[in-house]
Amino acid sequence: TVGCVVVDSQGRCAAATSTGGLTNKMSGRIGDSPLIGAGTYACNMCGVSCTGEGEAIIRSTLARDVAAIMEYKGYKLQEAVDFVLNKRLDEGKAGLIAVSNHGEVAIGFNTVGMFRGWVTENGIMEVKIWD
Amino acid sequence: MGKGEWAIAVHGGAGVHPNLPKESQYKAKQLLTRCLQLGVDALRLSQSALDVVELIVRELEIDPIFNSGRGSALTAKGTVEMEASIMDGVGRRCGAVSGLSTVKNPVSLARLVMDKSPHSYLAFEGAEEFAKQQGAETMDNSFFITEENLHMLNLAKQQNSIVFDYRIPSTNNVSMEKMNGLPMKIYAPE
Repeated sequence: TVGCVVVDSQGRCAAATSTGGLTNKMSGRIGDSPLIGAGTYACNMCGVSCTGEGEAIIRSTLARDVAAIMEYKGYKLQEAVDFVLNKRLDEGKAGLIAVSNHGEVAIGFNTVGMFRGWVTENGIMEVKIWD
Repeated sequence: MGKGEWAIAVHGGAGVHPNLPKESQYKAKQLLTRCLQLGVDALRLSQSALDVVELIVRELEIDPIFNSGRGSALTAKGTVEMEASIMDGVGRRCGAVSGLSTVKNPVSLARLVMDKSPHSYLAFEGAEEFAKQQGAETMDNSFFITEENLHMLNLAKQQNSIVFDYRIPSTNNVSMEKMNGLPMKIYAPE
């Protein structure tokens, strides 16, 4: 699975996710990536893209929950990302990337490693795999 | 960070086998770095967040390193069934596709569903039909299938596991028992 989230200089957020799904999956199986609110979500506050155990991400509507936690609990972006990964996934394994309309980036995962990278306007660019 | 500052984040999947060869790790990092730079250049040309997420995911789809587009994981039948979605925070517009087997860039078809159809999600033959109507670029199924994917599928079948860590070394002496402390057979990375 691959994904990208962006906030532009006008504070507009967007998200996109794309995948081949699972190796040896049954034909016709749908994962979290195409499901709005599960693998992908964007609103005026943030953009989120998830990856990992599709069934767990779907059940927890992981991407929408980041936005909901920010909206209803007033959490900041990284707090919301940490909360959903710790409290919503049950035993599921997943990772997600997110941006806020304030130019913040947040990334979280509970798997062994995650292919990820980010860059912000103040020039910081990082690409990582392990913790 | 502050209001009016741009930012980009990108991923190539969560769950990486601890023994992934250094060469594969290096290639993955190179691709992610190139995609970030592509996005920075586009934002500096005042492209919108929506255009930039599509641009970057397209780049990731055509490179076989990650599990999407070319290099997608294979179904039990040895075919690809790709899926994607895109969402614009402005007005919360969205588009999604599933079950694609010929469309070169699934994320761009999802964008066309959002922009050019009355729906938000099209799947399988309906999505393929829409792709033809819209002139989306399509490829022969073999374009998407790589030797590595076929090898992964065989490993998964030997393990009789429907879910499998896609990113494991292609050598046979891979310990298949555990991933993230969970039995491999239940681990479901995408």
